[in-house]
Amino acid sequence: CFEVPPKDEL
Amino acid sequence: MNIFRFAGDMMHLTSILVLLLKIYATKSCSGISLKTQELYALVFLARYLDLFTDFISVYNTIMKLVFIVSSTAIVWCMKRDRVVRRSYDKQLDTFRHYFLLAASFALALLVNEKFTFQEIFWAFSIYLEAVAILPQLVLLQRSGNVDNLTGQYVFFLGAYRAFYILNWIYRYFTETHFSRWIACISGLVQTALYADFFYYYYISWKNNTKLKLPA
Repeated sequence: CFEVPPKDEL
Repeated sequence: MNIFRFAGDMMHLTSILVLLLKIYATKSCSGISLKTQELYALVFLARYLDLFTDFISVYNTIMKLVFIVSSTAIVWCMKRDRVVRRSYDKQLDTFRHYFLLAASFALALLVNEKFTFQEIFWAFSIYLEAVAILPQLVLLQRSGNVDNLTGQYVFFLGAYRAFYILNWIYRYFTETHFSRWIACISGLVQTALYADFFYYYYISWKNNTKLKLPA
């Protein structure tokens, strides 16, 4: 399963 | 968050403050590309759709709101303020930015992290940001002479990109699962676009002369 990490940059 | 990322964000914020200062203090937007500003407003609106779905930190939320509000305020000012809009160099700002929009959206449909509404708009905003400075650089090149605040505005925008690259290098070595290839590759392209401008900015700074771009 391909999990997308949270987008923490602006 | 590391120091490079924070410095990058502060440079970005500074660039926007410099632009607002220029517009308010001189009541003029000469040398500023409305097309670039419209693209940036769109970049933030498309990217920060996650304001409603993901909470990262108070810092992130506030910065996102600041970017959305300031970029739309700048566009509004250049279009609607009856004093400011008179100084807009419309005849020089002729870059066909709709091509950039269409190309970025097409690429976002093809290359994204997930084929969902939010992810496509996120990828679109990343691609669009990479090329959004082009109308501004073309406008500066056409007008030749660049006033100090406009030069500083572009300088801080370029510095923001440079710090983000340092941030990615840092994250690559310190985090085990840092892989944001779409953002990193687009970021490299975006920073490369500033290389020419930086060169002339450096020359003018070194010789203490007014910034002038070759035609």
